[in-house]
Amino acid sequence: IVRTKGLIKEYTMGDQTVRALNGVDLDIYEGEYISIMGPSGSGKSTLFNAIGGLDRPTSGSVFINDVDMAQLDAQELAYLRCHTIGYIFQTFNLIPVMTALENVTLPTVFAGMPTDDGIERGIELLNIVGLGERLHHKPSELSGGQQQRVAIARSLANNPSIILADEPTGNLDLKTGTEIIELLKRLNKEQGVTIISATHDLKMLDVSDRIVYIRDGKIAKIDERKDL
Amino acid sequence: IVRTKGLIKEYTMGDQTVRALNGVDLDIYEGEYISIMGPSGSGKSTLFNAIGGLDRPTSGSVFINDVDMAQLDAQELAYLRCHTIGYIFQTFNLIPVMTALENVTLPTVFAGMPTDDGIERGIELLNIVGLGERLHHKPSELSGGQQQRVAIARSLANNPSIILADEPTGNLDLKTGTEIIELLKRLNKEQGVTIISATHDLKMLDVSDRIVYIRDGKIAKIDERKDL
Ligand SMILES: Nc1ncnc2c1ncn2[C@@H]1O[C@H](COP(=O)(O)OP(=O)(O)OP(=O)(O)O)[C@@H](O)[C@H]1O
Ligand SMILES: Nc1ncnc2c1ncn2[C@@H]1O[C@H](COP(=O)(O)OP(=O)(O)OP(=O)(O)O)[C@@H](O)[C@H]1O
Ligand SMILES: [Mg+2]
Ligand SMILES: [Mg+2]
Repeated sequence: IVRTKGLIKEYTMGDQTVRALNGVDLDIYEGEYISIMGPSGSGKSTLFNAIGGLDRPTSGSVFINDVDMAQLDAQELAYLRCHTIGYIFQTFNLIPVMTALENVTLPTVFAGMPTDDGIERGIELLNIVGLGERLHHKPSELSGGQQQRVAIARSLANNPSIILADEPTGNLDLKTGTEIIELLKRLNKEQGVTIISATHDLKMLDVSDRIVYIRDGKIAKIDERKDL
Repeated sequence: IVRTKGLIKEYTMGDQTVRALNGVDLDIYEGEYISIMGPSGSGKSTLFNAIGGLDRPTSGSVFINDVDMAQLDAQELAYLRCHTIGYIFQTFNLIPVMTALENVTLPTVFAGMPTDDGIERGIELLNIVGLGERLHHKPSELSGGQQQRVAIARSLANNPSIILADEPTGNLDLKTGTEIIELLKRLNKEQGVTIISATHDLKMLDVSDRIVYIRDGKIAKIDERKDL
């Protein structure tokens, strides 16, 4: 469902170049739960930005359902980001002036969902992540882990078939983090959602079909769960 | 070195009140390494804001070295925050338009350190957290874990005697997270720095003298390391 070929991403700063991705070839199958692990700075978020269509690679290609992302026009890309891919950002990227409910409901507005249905969906999702009593809090009125859970709820708003989860449990205690991993696992097993998760959390290993180890912008190795 | 008595913090939102801290009495000894653990939303960051003098409690008191924080004038509070307490924020709070080096060096400017000495200190600290090759990157040009490490380095700039570390390893892989915990442990053991860390990271348990469990804004129990 997701394929990268020869993915390279370079950042140029003055006369210096940082190569964040140095040739990544990765095939992710539909309905798979794949975890990407690697040291801080190894390229996980950069890879996600390329897959999610948020950033153009320096060279190489990304295919979603065999469609080359670079060939899509603005409208097709917007559709993909709205309906197909749900993105949980490492730094949450919530809108500060909007409440938790407004933040979670926003993707449904872009999808053209009727307002009442959108609000109902938002309330349902916030309850699922344990924030039913924080609907009208703005991000600054929420704890770090609560903000992270709003970002998680928001990514599910339009029922995406692919979820890009960039370190979804980094700010969560053991119990809440386990609940979130259980939620992702349920979506994967019961609804066939493809989960691509960048994580440092070893609790994620048990639910992953494969684990991709990335280092210095390249894939170092891939483990299958049955081998673990 | 730090004492809270009857600490209560309430947030009022319209006709609703959220009680983030519901009566916290805590004595922290000089040179101690104390970890505060608890569910997402239980009050850890709110407690840190009160101890760090960033937020006034609704009622109750905070004493730093037996001095009541509420009795300090603006200048005395500024001195405390500049020289005595180093704060690692859960959401980093780096200045977006400044580079990593400028962010880390900023506290030395407030402390009146000569510019060259400040820069030397900044470079040293960034090297210690493994970012010697990222000195001139702005926060948006750094990975999540790299931003977290800049926040950690910045907290050490003026050699504080108390470090408030709010989830310092949330965005770090196992190896880098362990290095940061080792760094905090060294500061504690070799320089007698008091470390107060809010964390969900179980790696923190081994190095802590005591572990405070907080739930719904109250202390549930305190464990001594020798009992674990
Ligand atoms: N805009 C940019 N300009 C220059 N370098 C950048 C930029 N963005 C990222 N980098 C660098 O690219 C590398 C990869 O960053 P990336 O965010 O993908 O890492 P990561 O694996 O997600 O790390 P973490 O686990 O800390 O989140 C890092 O070394 C980072 O410093
Ligand atoms: N400005 C605010 N207005 C209203 N409620 C707030 C505000 N700030 C925090 N809260 C609430 O206070 C409670 C405690 O928040 P706090 O940030 O201290 O939690 P925490 O223990 O640090 O959680 P986490 O582990 O998720 O970081 C939360 O339930 C939060 O929703
Ligand atoms: Mg990242
Ligand atoms: Mg917190």
